[in-house]
Amino acid sequence: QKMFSGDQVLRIRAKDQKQLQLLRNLEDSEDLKVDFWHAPARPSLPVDMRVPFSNLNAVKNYLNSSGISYTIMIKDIQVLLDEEKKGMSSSRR
Amino acid sequence: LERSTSSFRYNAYHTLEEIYTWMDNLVAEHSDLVSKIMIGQTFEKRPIFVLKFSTGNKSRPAIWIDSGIHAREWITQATGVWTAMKIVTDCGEEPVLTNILNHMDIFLEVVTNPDGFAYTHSTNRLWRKNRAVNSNSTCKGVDPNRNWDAGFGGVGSSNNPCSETYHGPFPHSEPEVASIANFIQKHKHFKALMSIHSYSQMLLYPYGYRKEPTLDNEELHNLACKAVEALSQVHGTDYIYGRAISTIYVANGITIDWAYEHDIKYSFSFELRDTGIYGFLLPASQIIPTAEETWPAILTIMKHAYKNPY
Repeated sequence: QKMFSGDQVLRIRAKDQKQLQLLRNLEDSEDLKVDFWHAPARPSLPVDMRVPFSNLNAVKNYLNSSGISYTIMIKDIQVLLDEEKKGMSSSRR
Repeated sequence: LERSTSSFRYNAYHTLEEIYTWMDNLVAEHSDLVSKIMIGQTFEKRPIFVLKFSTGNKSRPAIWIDSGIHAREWITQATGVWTAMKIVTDCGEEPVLTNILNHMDIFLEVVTNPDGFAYTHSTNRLWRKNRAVNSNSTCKGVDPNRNWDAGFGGVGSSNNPCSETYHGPFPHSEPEVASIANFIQKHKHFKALMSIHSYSQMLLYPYGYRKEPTLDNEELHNLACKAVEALSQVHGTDYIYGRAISTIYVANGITIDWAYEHDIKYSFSFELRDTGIYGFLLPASQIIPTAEETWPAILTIMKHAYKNPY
């Protein structure tokens, strides 16, 4: 089963179309392996993206250097998944 | 496995196998109202089932609801399960639903992407697409909500099989989509369609691929407003609503656009909770509140479709 230890979901509020385009460029980068939960759409809507732990620094550097501000929406996805799994098995019991 | 629908835990997430067993129990316990129809088979040969709620034998106008076309949106399949039980419980008791069911049939596809859903349980919880093998690529899966024959292949979908929004090789190439399209076209009397997604708390109507409003824009807008009002009255949840293209983004090849273009005027897409704490990992404790608040919105749309025949 795929593990998501240390993977984070970042919530980004792009200021303008230019920043949205910079975010879209991230999707095209196969190396960074970001997974958009909310794709870049318009400045009024947040962008949520899951970033693998191994690429967190690279993605955060990209955002910082582009002047794009973000918050951490989910700090460690695996923690939530473990809770979900635990809930399911206790419900089965 | 759960042995009856009364012992089933509606406030928990379940596997495909558990949901399919629950469906069989529902049909067995309420055979006068519910039947199960197999409308197709997935790429990995899993059956695709639809629950039919009907109080009459004749071919009647009908309402379509699907949940779980994107595998990882677990709140949607769970809401589909709860909704099916709600229909069974309220039929004959609650006047609006009873009236609707006296004149219309409801078809509910709880797990619209069974391969993807099974994969989220076995291998990758965050898988979105189906599990189709793509020729000339090692990446698997097509986004079934970009595969419909409505602006297929345009902006807002990808031609890269490794993308989460890969539209597939041609319109309705995916059995999950073709099965629904064939069923709806063969039936001929669908008057409303609701496709249930998560998460961003939105109620959307066509178009997703065209800038121009539909001819029914005003009516759909007013209906969406009413539905969202009904929803927010349950737990105070805020939804935004509007045309898909202007409310969220350009998206080609989506279910509601195809439905609208195939004469299903009341065509809507829900985006259920949440707004940004859990995303696709919404805790199971929120299943029932989410389903509870979604129900009056669904009922509002169904009632309008019933009261406004066309």
